[in-house]
Amino acid sequence: DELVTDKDEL
Amino acid sequence: MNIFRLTGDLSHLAAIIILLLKIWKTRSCAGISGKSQILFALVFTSRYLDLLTSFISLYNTTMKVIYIGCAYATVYLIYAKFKATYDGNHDTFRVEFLVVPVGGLAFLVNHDFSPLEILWTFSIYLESVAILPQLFMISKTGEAETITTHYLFFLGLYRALYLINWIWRFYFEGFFDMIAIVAGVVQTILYCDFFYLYVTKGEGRSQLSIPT
Repeated sequence: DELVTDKDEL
Repeated sequence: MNIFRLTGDLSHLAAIIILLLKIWKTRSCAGISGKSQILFALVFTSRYLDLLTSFISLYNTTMKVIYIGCAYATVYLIYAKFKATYDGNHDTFRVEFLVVPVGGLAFLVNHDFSPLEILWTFSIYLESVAILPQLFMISKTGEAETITTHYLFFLGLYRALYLINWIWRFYFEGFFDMIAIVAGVVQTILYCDFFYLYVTKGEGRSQLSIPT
């Protein structure tokens, strides 16, 4: 996954 | 997901719904800063672009869509449907003084120099200060309706609960995001003065004022 930050948190 | 994260999300949702219902039921957005609401719409838009690239969970997607939808609905009510009741004369905070430095900072301090991550970082920084036009407006008019103070309370509570969530995640998952934590601390601190007034003066009174 290219996303490094937590995209689960809103 | 831990209990602090969940109650934080629900507190955030409560704040958004409270504001939307207040405006809808009273047919008025008096006392509400349209500028803060535009900033929040910008926050959600720039943060949740991952909706287009990845799927995390049904809960995640649903909440993100609700947050974005409600943010734009609120902006629509303030600037279109109930425009006549919008208190523009008192909503005079210069948002460019927030957006421009925050944009610059997002370019300089981020986890990854990619468009999606810079926009995510921008949204984190912007969210931490997005309430300032609203607080400025209250300090200018010297009062806020009770329901507006409930909105602010839940909005502040949400980020405070997220701070506890991050402490929890650091201990139990080793998760640590400096950008989110620093911005979250700043955001929570901005509400401290308000929290104090809310607790000490809020109960039993119809109005609350924040001294300048």
